[in-house]
Amino acid sequence: NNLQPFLKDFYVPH
Amino acid sequence: MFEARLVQSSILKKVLEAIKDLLNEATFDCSDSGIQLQAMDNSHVSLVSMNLRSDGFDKYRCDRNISMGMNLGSMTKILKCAANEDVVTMKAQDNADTVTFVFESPNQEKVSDYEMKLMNLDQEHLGIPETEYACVVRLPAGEFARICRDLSQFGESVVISCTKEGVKFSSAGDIGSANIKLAQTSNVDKEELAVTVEMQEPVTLTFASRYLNSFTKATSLSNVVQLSMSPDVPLVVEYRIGEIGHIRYYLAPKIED
Repeated sequence: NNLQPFLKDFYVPH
Repeated sequence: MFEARLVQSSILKKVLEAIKDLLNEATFDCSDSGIQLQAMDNSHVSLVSMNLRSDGFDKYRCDRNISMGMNLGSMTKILKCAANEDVVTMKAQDNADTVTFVFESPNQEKVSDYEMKLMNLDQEHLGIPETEYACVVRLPAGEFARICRDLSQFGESVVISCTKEGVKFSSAGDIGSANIKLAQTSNVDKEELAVTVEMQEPVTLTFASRYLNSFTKATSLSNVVQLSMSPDVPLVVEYRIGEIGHIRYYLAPKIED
């Protein structure tokens, strides 16, 4: 099956 | 003083319908350009970004930027008290700890006001860079909602494959597998029935179907939905909100382990 990454793995908090 | 008046309270009702599944609370950031909202769902896998431009309101006044932390469950209850044809006004004093919703019936014979406590939400905002997407698909919002609903019966993931011919949605699980192919439409007379694909390069990505289904709660806002995809970046599902703004959902693609 496949893993579900978090949005923080793509977008940086500012 | 903040005051925003909308003739169609149904827009605000539909916006709440579109976000309350994913978010329990959110901050409405109000400035003179309009109302913005950005919040991740509790699992931090998806994000909602909404913008309502000030020029879309019948009356809009925002003397000083104000951030209103709203409990969306409470806000939904209050908006349920508004009839679709009521005029709704949201207002709050500067650095207030409550917000007031005023609903006026079209003939002004019935005026209701509801005051709601605000919350202190220190939600962090994510920086979303401007992105050139490999594929941008536009299709009827109702069609997309139907596809997400049908495929979620087969598996917890939906694979979206986009080529210049069109877009394919697939899912597989214990009971079997399903594929739905939408060809790019040629000359359709009605814009909102068209399926169009702007493709820089083909893309195939896998997404959790339960989030896609949550996003389709925004279907009542727009006839058309736009899906933007690039390899290994979050999907963007966008619904326009009339002439006043948009709601965008972001969802990180699943990765093969």
